[in-house]
Amino acid sequence: MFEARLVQGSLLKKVMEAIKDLLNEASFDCAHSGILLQAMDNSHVSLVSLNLRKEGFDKYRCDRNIVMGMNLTSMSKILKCASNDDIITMKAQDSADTVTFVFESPNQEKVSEYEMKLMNLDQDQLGIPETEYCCIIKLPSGEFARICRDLSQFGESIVISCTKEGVKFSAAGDIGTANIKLAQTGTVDKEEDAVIVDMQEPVTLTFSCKYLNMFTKATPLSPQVCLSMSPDVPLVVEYKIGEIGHIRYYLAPRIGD
Amino acid sequence: NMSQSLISSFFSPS
Repeated sequence: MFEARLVQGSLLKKVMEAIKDLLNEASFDCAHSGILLQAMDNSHVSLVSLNLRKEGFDKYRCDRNIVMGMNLTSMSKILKCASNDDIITMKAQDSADTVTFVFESPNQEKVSEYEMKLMNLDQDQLGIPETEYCCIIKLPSGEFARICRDLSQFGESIVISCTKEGVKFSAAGDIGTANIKLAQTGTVDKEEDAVIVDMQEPVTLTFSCKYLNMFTKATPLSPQVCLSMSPDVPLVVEYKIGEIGHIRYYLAPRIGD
Repeated sequence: NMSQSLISSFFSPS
């Protein structure tokens, strides 16, 4: 028996919005410690890694490990039926071919149940090694989304350049060039408003605008985003999911022609 | 024209 109950059901709705444009389907690996999802996007350019710890759920039970292959378009349709203040429970029998979503209104007066067929997915799991990154940049997630959106008007790529002074985002294309510099902030009232650069070595890498913009669909999950960069390895874009876990996007850098 | 690398070339299958 697998059962995971989340009083703050809106988090699950937001997680779905953050992955459904990148992935058509994905396996949810449910284990005693929590739920993991790891999948490459359809073009194998980026990787999504989602981690929801059991401690983050209001009730979590997983008697034996199960892998639930889900069509994310279908799951997204079902989660759209949940209100933002609904309590969401996911449950499945040990060797079931369906998963059930239960949505309870806060006053328990309305209870909806949706059963969805599971899929057999044969997905390549990638091993993500522990990496020491040269630059780790924390910035407000809304600011990052704004920068990606603004720069995507100029070209298909965004160059992210990190030095000890701060971080520079640039793009160039037919209409001209754009440069946005963010300096490290001094003291701020709210930690989530800060721009913090932890740099060992300066790094400049180029990434696809299209993918960065898709990652920013996770913005509602967290006020802060963390970018980790090293030369010649994928960028990591991480959003915390409340107290439950995190979503990480790995994007391979673009290579000059 | 810049080529986009595949993510699988960076991470070995586990």
